[in-house]
Amino acid sequence: KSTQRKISAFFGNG
Amino acid sequence: MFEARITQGSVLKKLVEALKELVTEGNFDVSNTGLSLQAMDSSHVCLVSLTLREDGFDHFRCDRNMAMGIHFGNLSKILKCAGNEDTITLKAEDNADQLTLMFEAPSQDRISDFDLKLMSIESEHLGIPDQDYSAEVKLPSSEYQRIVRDLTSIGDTVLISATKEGIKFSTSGDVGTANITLRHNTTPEKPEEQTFIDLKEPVALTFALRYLNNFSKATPLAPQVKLSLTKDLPIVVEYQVGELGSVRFYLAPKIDD
Repeated sequence: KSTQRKISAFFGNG
Repeated sequence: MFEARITQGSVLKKLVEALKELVTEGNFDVSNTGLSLQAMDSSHVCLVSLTLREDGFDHFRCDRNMAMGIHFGNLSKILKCAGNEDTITLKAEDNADQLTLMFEAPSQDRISDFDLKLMSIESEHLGIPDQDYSAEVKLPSSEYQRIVRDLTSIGDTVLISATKEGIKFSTSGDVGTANITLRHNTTPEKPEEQTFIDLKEPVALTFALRYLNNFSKATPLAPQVKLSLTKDLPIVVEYQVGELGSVRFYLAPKIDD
């Protein structure tokens, strides 16, 4: 089973 | 004050049509280098990054950095009132609560102006690192549109795999399965009809088709689209908007638990 990740999990606060 | 004039106003119309369903609102950040926007969709699964360079406009002036909160549905309503051949000028005073859009017909015999109410939007700005991707694929934007549209009718998610054989899009659903493979192909005379695959290492990732399909609303902006893939990272779907800049869509992958 695969889960949809959130985009913020990949990019830091900038 | 801020003032930006673009002779080819249809570009702005197309840009807003490409974004408005994905992001309902966001800040136009203007500075002396141009206009940019970063916004996530409501589920925070994808991110849109728009960059329009100052020198891509026919006239650009920005005395002070500003974040103009835009409701894209409302901006779209106003831009629909501009003719496809119109020159569009955007104007705002410093700290204004409205953005003025002026439309001029090519014959100069019709000039209209509309004021769009601005919003105060707190947006989380994400830092997108510069990086090398395992696979970069440039293909006709109409081909990308067709692939994601066709696969959306079969399944909900797509496995995109890039190998030395080409780039393969696979899905499955109630009706069955589908696989579409594109190969590197520089045979067509027109560069915009060619497919370029730059592969550093094989990569395979799964994405929700609904979003990839939504990104293809940007097709009228550019003849080609670039897909960038790296294991366990968001895909980048990038449209170059002529000399003006680019719109990039980032979509987080689905990852096995």
